[in-house]
Amino acid sequence: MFEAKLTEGLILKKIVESIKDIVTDVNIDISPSGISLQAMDSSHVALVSLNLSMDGFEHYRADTNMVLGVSIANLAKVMKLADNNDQITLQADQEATHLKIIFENPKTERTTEFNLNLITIDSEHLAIPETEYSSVVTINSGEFSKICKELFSLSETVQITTNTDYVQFSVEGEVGSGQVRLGHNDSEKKEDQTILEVSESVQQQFAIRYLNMFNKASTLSSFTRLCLHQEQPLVVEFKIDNLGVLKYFLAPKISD
Amino acid sequence: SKYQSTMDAFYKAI
Repeated sequence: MFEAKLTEGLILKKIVESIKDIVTDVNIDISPSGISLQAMDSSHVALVSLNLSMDGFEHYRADTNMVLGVSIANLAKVMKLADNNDQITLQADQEATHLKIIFENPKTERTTEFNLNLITIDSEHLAIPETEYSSVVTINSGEFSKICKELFSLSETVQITTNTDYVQFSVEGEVGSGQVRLGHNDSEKKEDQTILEVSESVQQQFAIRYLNMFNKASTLSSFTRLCLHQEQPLVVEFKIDNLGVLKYFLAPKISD
Repeated sequence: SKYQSTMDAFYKAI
C-alpha cells in the first residue's frame, strides 16, 4: 500500500509540467523513504532524475518498494484537473493497475478523484554514476532561463566556459558571435547572486533547445545549479525546498 | 560541425 499527501499540490503540478516535454513513459520508484524517477528522452541525449523525500509530504506511507509505470503525458492531463491550491494525495495498492490521484480544496469543499491507468515498462535498471564536478555555478533561475532563450535566437548551440573568475555563455552563427559573461556576484540580494565554484576550468558545447526545456523547472526554485566536468554530461539542478531535487543531465556536443 | 553525444556512455547499468 502506498499513500502520499502533499499539502502544496502546486509543486507536483510544476514538477509534471517540468518533465512532460522530455520524458514519455517512466517507471516511478516508490520506497519507504520517498519517490524517485529516472528516465532518458527518446533520443538518449537528456536524462531526468527526480528524488522526493518522504519528509516533504504531510503524510507518507509505503509499506514496500513498488514500481508504478506511468505515462507522463497522461499524468500531465490529469494534473490539469488540480487547482493551484489543491492538496494532492497519491494512492496505489500492491500490484495496483492504477494510481489514484485525489485533489482536495478544503476551502471550497471541492474534491476531484482520478484513477490513472498504469502501464508496464520493462526498462533495464540503469544508474547515474557518482561524478566529481570541477565546476559548479549557482545562478538565478530566471536569469539563466532568460540567457538561454535570448541566445537560442542567435544559435542552436551554446558554449559554456568556466574559470575561477567567470562563467561564459558564447554563441556563434550566421548572425555573428558573442558571449554573456557572469562574474562572481555575492550581492546582498541572495536571489541575484551568481556563485562560482571552479576547481578546474571546463569548456563544453550544448544544444540550447534542451536547456530551454529544462528551464521549465525554474518555477520550482529561485536558483539553478549547473554542474560541469570535462567530457561528462552537464547537470542542470533545481532544488525543491523541503521536498527534494529535480536534475537534468545533458550530453555535450562534440566537434569532430 | 559538431555532433551530439548521447547519455548511453554515462547512464548505464553498473
